[in-house]
Amino acid sequence: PRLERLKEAMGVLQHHDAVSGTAKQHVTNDYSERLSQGVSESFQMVAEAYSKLNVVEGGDEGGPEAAEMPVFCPLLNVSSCPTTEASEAFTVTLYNPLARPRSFHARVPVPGGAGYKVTDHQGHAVVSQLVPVPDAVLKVPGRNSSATYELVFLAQDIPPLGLLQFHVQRTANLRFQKEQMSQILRPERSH
Amino acid sequence: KDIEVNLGNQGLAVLLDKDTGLLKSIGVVRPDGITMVKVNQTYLWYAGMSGNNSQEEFRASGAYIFRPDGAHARPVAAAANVTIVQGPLVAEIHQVWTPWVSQVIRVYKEELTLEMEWLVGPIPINDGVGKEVVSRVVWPDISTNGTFYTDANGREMIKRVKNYRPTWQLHNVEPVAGNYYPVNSRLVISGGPDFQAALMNDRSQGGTSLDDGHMELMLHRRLLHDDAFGVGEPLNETAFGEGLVARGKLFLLHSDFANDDCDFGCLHRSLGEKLMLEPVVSFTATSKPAHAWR
Repeated sequence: PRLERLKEAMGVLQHHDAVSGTAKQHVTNDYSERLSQGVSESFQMVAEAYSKLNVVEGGDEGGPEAAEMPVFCPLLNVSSCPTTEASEAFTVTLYNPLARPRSFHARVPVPGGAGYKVTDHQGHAVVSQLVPVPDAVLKVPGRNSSATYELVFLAQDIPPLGLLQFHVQRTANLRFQKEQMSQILRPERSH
Repeated sequence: KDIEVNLGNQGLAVLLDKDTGLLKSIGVVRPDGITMVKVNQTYLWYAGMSGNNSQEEFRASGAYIFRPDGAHARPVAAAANVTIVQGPLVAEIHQVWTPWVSQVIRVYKEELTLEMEWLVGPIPINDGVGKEVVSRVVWPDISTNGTFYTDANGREMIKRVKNYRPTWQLHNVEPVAGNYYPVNSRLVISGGPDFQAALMNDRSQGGTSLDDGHMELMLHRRLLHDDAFGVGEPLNETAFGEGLVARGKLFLLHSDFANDDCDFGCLHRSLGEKLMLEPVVSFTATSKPAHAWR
């Protein structure tokens, strides 16, 4: 039953106006709201499933605390995620819905002025890179985020229909920060 | 005279024109050297037809129909300001055409896909003209005979021929819109045994190939008139008192990227699956250090 809200929203959004974008604005707003509610409830279900798989801390001791529940950041497309921006340490969980292994470059929005240690589930350090968020993204109207960089690392061979997890720790270690920081060049145009 | 960006001895190399900051060629870096292929990419906009819909010829461009005023798109700007960002995993070229059109060209180490992340909006309308912004990729010196291929609403790739319909005689009075087709995951062109290219998208868009070697996708539209097909509103979405900003990704593949293990069809089929079913990413705050978490 927890999936019904998303299923019903998807059903309504099969209407040709929703598919093609030809609805009036107030109808479009309603479509967005239905979809958002459905996705939110489904994400809660996925988070609960993670806790049963012991993917979430405390999942084997009567369920995790609210603060320990995974969050799905829908504003990653404007490089914004409150959890990764505010936390000194956090874990990144990547679920692969393909039926074969795949690799994926994770991009995690983070504030500048620090370095980030990335560790895989076996305790190995993972190579990572800090990439500045483009100025145009920082200026997107309505974007409310402290992230000025994206932490990029490679999640290698995520198992089919399975998970990989990484631990990210913020550090003031200047060596880390220097090693991770991208080289930035601004070539002058000839004309 | 050019700017070359690559990440070591494997993956893609990208060449930019130093005068304009625009893409000039791409190539695969192999142990025996690089073979560069010429390709240009830029952003253009069509002026949306205005009109009161009193007669067919005064029909406006709107939510239902794309109807540009004139047959040619105008460049958003002749050149882009460029910043190059490089590191051990990814090289990025941040290009800014105007405050409302910018892009990141992205090459990951050892990956043979050119990623173009576009950001368009808020589209200005102070001049009273609705605008429809497209990204156009041009492979110079390639003959494609007015033919291109698009996938159609979950069906197979369908052959499209400029100004032609396979089952009836077409008299095309809309030289641009009459050649636009739905592009749900990819637009492919082919120019002989040595040239195939695919432009893949992350959402359904409209697209075309108006000239030899051209690939064009519509990204974002802001229009000032209703097209009188039933919406009753112009396609002028506003947020925060301005037009909407949209961001998305296009991916460019060339048959040179193929190898013995994966031919060109395999390349765009595999990438299509990966784009359709991306990993689901979640984050959890933790107080534990890495060793305790493990």
